[in-house]
Amino acid sequence: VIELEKAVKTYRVEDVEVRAMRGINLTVEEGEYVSIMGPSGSGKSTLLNIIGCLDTLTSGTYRLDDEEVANLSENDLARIRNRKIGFVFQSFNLIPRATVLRNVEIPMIYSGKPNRREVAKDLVRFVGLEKRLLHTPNQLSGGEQQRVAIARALANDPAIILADEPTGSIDSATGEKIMALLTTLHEQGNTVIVVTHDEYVAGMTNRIIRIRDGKIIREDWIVHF
Amino acid sequence: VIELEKAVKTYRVEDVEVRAMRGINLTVEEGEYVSIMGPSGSGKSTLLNIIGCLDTLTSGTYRLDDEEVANLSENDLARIRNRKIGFVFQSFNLIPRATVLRNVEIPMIYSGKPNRREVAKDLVRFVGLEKRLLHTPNQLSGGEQQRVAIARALANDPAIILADEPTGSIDSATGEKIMALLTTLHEQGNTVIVVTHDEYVAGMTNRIIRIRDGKIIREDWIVHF
Ligand SMILES: Nc1ncnc2c1ncn2[C@@H]1O[C@H](COP(=O)(O)OP(=O)(O)OP(=O)(O)O)[C@@H](O)[C@H]1O
Ligand SMILES: Nc1ncnc2c1ncn2[C@@H]1O[C@H](COP(=O)(O)OP(=O)(O)OP(=O)(O)O)[C@@H](O)[C@H]1O
Ligand SMILES: [Mg+2]
Ligand SMILES: [Mg+2]
Repeated sequence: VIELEKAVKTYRVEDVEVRAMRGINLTVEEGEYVSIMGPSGSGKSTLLNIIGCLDTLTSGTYRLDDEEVANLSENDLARIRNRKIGFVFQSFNLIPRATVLRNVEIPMIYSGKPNRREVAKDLVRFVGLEKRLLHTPNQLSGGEQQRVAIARALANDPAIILADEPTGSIDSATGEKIMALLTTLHEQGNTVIVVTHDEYVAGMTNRIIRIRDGKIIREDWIVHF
Repeated sequence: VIELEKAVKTYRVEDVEVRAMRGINLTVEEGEYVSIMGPSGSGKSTLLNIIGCLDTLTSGTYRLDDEEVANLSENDLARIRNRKIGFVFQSFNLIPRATVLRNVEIPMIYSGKPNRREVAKDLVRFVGLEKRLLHTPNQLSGGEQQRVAIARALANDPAIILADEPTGSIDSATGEKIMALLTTLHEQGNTVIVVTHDEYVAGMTNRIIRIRDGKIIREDWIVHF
């Protein structure tokens, strides 16, 4: 479902080039449960943003469900981001002036999903924030903001879930709850890709992709008993 | 050096009260190395913000170096925050349009410290970001932003370092480097307080304060061999 070939992403800062992805070849099949690990600055978020259609490659190809993403219109891409992909951002990217409830509802306004208020309440309850429904992001703790970001990413029941360090700001007990949710989504057939620094989190997936300096240097395939 | 007595902090959201700190009694002596752990939303950042003079109590007392903080003027507080306390924020709070170098220099502009450019470069080099000096925060990875926040907190060589989840977005190798830095600062006589979800990080300190629902429920005193 996700096929990257010779994928390169280069940023320019003044007259310096930052080669964040240096030729990545990666195939993720439908329903896989994958984690991506690597040092700070190695290109994990950049890779996830490319997969999530939030940014475009400098060179190389990206086929999503057998369509070359570079050929898609902005409308197609917006639709894919809204319905096919649920993205949990490393810095959450919540709407500052909207409540928790509204933040989780917003993707469903775009997709025209019925009974969005009920769905939003269920998701917020699931991540343990039913007592914070009317708070705005600046009235939440760091881990609470992260949980809202997770709830929002799941609003349209997307086939592909991309989570950039979903447990970075959360204690282990809450983090386990989040990982249990992602594992359940995987078991229901969704494709789940998690960027993480946590070996425990990575160990819950079936495949660990290790990145260094914009290249894949190792892959581990995990058997769970 | 830090004395909180019956410290209470209550937020209001619409007509609901959120009791983030529910009567905290805490003394931290000069030169201690303390970590604060607890579930997401338990009040850790709120407590650190009170200690760091970024927010004021609803009731109770806070004496910093034997001065009641509630009696200090806004000028006194600004001076304390700039020179006595180095704060690493959970969400970094970098200046968006300023470069890495400028972000680290800014506290030294306020304090009038000489040769600030050299000091800033040293700190940036220490956290491994010498190749990112001219990037702005949005041109950095999550862990790189965190490292800039750490470098900036140390700019004025503060006696008290307050770090809110300093390794949350960083891989373990870089995280160990950051903790080694904090340990060195402790050994040099600084008072270091770290909020963390990471038992490994907490295990490097001498005292773990565990919080739940705005109250201290347990303290561990650690002996290192
Ligand atoms: N400005 C605010 N207005 C209203 N409620 C707030 C505000 N800031 C924090 N809260 C609430 O106070 C409680 C404590 O927040 P705090 O940020 O101290 O938690 P924390 O322990 O740092 O959590 P985390 O580990 O997720 O960072 C949370 O439940 C949060 O919803
Ligand atoms: N918009 C940008 N402009 C310039 N350079 C950038 C930009 N975004 C990221 N970079 C650089 O590209 C490299 C990869 O960044 P990326 O965010 O993918 O890293 P990461 O692996 O997610 O790191 P972390 O674990 O710290 O979140 C970093 O060194 C960063 O400085
Ligand atoms: Mg990242
Ligand atoms: Mg916090």
